[in-house]
Amino acid sequence: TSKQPTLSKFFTAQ
Amino acid sequence: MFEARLVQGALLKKVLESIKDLLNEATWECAATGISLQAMDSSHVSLVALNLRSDGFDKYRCDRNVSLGMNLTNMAKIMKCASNDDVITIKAQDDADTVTFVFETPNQEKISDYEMKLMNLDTEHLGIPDTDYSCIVKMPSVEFQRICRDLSQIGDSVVISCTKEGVKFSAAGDLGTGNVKLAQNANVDKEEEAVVIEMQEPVSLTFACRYLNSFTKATPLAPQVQLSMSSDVPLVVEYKLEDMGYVRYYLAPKIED
Repeated sequence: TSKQPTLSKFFTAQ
Repeated sequence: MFEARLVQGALLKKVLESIKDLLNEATWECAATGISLQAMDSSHVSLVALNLRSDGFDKYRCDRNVSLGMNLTNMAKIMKCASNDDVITIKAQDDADTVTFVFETPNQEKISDYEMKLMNLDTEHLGIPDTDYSCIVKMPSVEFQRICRDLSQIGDSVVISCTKEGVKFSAAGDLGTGNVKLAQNANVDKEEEAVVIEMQEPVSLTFACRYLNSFTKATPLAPQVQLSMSSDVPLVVEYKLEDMGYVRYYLAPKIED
C-alpha cells in the first residue's frame, strides 16, 4: 500500500 | 485601475478550463508584470501555479497591485458566455469588490459585459524551492493525456520510470497491469511530436491518476508538456503558453507505507 502525502511536507508557507 | 485585454480570448477560456477541475476558488494576483495565481486543491496534494505575462496581452494596465479573489465555478459560467473568437477584457477598479469581463466580437458589432462579485480569500502562498531535477521529459501533451487516461482504467496510480533511453508509465490493479513505454525521439518532422529526455540519474516515482488526469485539462494550451522529476520531491507538469507564460502543476509522489 502507498500513502499520499500533502505538499506541506515539501513546500513551506511564506 | 486594472485592465487587461486579450484579442485571443479563447486562451483565457482554456486557462480557466485547465484549473477549475482542481480549484473551486483562487486569487488572481494582478501586477505590472502580469497576472499570476497559485493555489492548492482542497486536499493540499496538488498545486497550480500560473503566470500570464503583461507583454502577452494586447493592452495591459495595472496602476497598483490588485488581488482578485474569484469563485472559479462562477467565473467559468461567465467565460462560457464568450465565444472562442471574442476579444476578452478584464477590468477592476482599485479596492473594488467586483470584476468586469467584456467580450467583443472581432467586428465589434456585439459587446457584452458581465460583472462578477469578488471574494476575500484567505490564501496561503507556498515557497517552492529551486530544484535541479534528475529527469526532465518533454513529450506531446496529447500523448501524455492519452497515457494518463488509458492507465487510469487499470489502476489508481501510475509509476513513471525514466532512464536516458525512454520513459515508462505503468499501472496495476485488480484486472491486471498496463505499461506504456516511450522511446526518446528527437528526430521527428514536427518539433511538437518529439520525446526528449534530459537525465542526470534515473527516477521511478508513483503518482495518483486522478490528479494527473486533472492536469491534462491543460492539453489544449500547448502542444508539448514537460515533466520534471526527482526522487522524493513533487512532480512538476508544465504547459508553456506561447509568448505568454505557463501553467504548472505540482503533485507530491505517493510513498510506501
